[in-house]
Amino acid sequence: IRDAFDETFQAAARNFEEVVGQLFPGGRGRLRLIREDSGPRSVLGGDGGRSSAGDVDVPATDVDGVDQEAVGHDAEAAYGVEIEITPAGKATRRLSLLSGGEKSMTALAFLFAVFLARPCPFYILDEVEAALDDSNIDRFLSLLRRVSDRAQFVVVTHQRRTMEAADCLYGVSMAGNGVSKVISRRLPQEPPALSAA
Amino acid sequence: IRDAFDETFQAAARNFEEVVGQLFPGGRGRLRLIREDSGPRSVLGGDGGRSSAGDVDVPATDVDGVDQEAVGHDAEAAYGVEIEITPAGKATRRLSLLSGGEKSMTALAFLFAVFLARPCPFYILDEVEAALDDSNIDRFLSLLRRVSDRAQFVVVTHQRRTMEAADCLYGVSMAGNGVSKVISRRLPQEPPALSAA
Amino acid sequence: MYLKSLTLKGFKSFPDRTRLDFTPGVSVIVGPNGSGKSNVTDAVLWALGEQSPLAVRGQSMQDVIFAGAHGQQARAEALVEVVLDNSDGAIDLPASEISISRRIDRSGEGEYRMNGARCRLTDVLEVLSDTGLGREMHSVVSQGRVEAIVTSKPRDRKMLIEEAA
Amino acid sequence: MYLKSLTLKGFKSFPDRTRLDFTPGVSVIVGPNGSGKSNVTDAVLWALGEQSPLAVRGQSMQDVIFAGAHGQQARAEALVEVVLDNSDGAIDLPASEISISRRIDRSGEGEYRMNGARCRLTDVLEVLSDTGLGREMHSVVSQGRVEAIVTSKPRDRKMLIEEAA
Ligand SMILES: Nc1ncnc2c1ncn2[C@@H]1O[C@H](COP(=O)(O)OP(=O)(O)OP(=O)(O)O)[C@@H](O)[C@H]1O
Ligand SMILES: Nc1ncnc2c1ncn2[C@@H]1O[C@H](COP(=O)(O)OP(=O)(O)OP(=O)(O)O)[C@@H](O)[C@H]1O
Ligand SMILES: [Mg+2]
Ligand SMILES: [Mg+2]
Repeated sequence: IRDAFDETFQAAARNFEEVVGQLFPGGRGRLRLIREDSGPRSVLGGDGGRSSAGDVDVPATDVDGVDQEAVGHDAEAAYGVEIEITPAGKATRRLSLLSGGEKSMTALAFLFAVFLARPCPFYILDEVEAALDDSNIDRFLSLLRRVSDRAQFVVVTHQRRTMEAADCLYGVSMAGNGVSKVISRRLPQEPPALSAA
Repeated sequence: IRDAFDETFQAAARNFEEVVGQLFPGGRGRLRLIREDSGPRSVLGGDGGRSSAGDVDVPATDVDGVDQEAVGHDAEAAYGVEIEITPAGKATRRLSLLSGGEKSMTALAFLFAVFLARPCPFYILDEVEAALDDSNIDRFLSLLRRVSDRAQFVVVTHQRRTMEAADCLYGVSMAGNGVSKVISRRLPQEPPALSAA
Repeated sequence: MYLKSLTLKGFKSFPDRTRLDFTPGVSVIVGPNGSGKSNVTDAVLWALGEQSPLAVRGQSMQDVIFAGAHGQQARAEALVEVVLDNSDGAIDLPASEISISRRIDRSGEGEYRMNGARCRLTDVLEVLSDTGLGREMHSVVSQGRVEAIVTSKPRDRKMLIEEAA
Repeated sequence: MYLKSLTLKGFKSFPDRTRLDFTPGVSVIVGPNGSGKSNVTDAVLWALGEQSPLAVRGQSMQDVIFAGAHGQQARAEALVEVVLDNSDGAIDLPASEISISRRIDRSGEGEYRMNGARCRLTDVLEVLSDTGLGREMHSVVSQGRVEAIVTSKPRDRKMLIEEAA
């Protein structure tokens, strides 16, 4: 099972760099496997262990190419996946300092990177574009359309722009009587010219 | 200081009912002051004490018209403010079951209710409309315009619709070099016909 | 393998039997605030074995039973059925369709069924893990949860990859 | 009383001196993802005494100092100045304008100033509480935090009202 993880991680890491190129034009990103060290180093690292966001400070050892022996035997150390992202023109630093939209795009890049390595049969994405501005929504939807032959996607949204990416559309309404009603409609899906501007 | 709280709470409670009428047309809402009881009752209440949302289950005593004696002397019991909201046509139940947009509107109703009772000099609202559909954004913006003479509001957003409520507009941009740039523009604010549909 | 249909009855804002049929590709569920879209997300999570009421926004599991509204009585039970298309044989069972359903009543009693026959939660989870749908259901991103990947600990992200692997 | 101007220098994505002038009424700060809008929100919170780096999305307070970008050196310190209009005498000081500024350098050393004179955090908090702006700054709703009022405990909401009262 360790080999399966290693293989999936390596593939996800390659995909992540590629997907980041699409979601953050001009930007760079990578995934790192790290071993969170215990002991004096982590105590000196301050709240690096406690705070969950901006995990750059977690005292950790880079595990390049998973050392199967270490990962197998070193049950004491916890292994983790670190995300590094550098939007165009900016300097890499803490994930926590990223904007709301940038955090969402980074999370989506990670999700798609893992999906491309090992697709699940279906994905349900509920309002994942809430923090995104229009150009980022378009980048997300273009990526979604590009990979929609590899898994089924159910996207839940209150935004009209997102409707344009649908093969099949479900309208949910509530007539003021507390009861939900669903109407469905298939759409002829042509390669969408999603971003005219 | 207890009198100040009581007065503010009573005013906020009255305002809440009125603001809910504007943000949830056809809906009802109220604020209740409750005393969270300790002892066997709360243990039977299950995770009512632990879970933070849907506080309907908190074993509590309704404190109608703040019992000054009790609030003052009963230092053991913790007092809290419970929110009850019933959107049009629905049945009142847990807050936790509300939709994302309904939770945001409820939170805004509470914020405005307290503001109308005791305005702070200024409010900064960062992307508070992210979960709202267009009709709810319009209701929020109409309320904001109605009360904008009583406090200063700074609204941060990536959405164009929200721009329409501005007296003064600040455009923030980043030219791909990691440096933010601000351009400001005053607007002639006429009573906006915010919702044409 | 893909999600073929979802049927809700007495679940949250769906008092009467409601069925959604899905296609491979991209389905978009759209509607105003509070109309019932995320209730559909919750229904899929719930039918496929969600154990925490908090994950479907309740305090107790019975919270998912339609609680009444103007002109509608509360229902005594909630039922959700998910039908998975298995024509690619992703699930190691001799059936081209796999139906998984879950029921709960006001007392909190409930059951799971697979293709009509009563089964245990572990049977459902086993079938799902065959297809890469793990216990954590990382392929379902609930409302407000997308940023969790970025704010979570490195260890949790590793688990996400392990579940897929 | 109202917020008259905000000046940022070396703070987050504002390496060079940037000033925003506000009016009473509704100001809207608009722009694309990652342009720097919430950094403005953070600047106000920070200048008015925020003690937790997490509240301004950092891990240590020095995280707010401009850390460099393509073609720009990192800065050695961050400075934010908030000017409050006091023509209505809401603040019990003989000045029609109150300037509050805060500075921090790479070593974490910093200071507060009021109308140019060094002061302590408690002096700033005292002046603010005169105007109803409490320590908790409930009048500032940070990105992603609006639903907190609904998910928080009844006790926290009571504190919100107490702060206003
Ligand atoms: N057990 C129940 N019985 C009746 N109604 C319920 C039940 N549980 C939830 N609801 C109602 O369903 C509504 C929430 O629906 P849902 O979360 O699906 O909305 P949504 O379409 O996702 O909206 P948004 O765009 O705001 O996220 C709430 O108004 C809630 O009161
Ligand atoms: N100390 C710093 N030095 C340089 N850049 C910084 C610093 N701190 C934050 N930033 C950058 O500022 C950007 C975030 O800006 P901000 O959160 O204000 O965006 P925003 O306009 O609110 O976007 P959104 O609409 O997505 O919320 C990030 O790209 C981050 O890298
Ligand atoms: Mg929803
Ligand atoms: Mg922001």
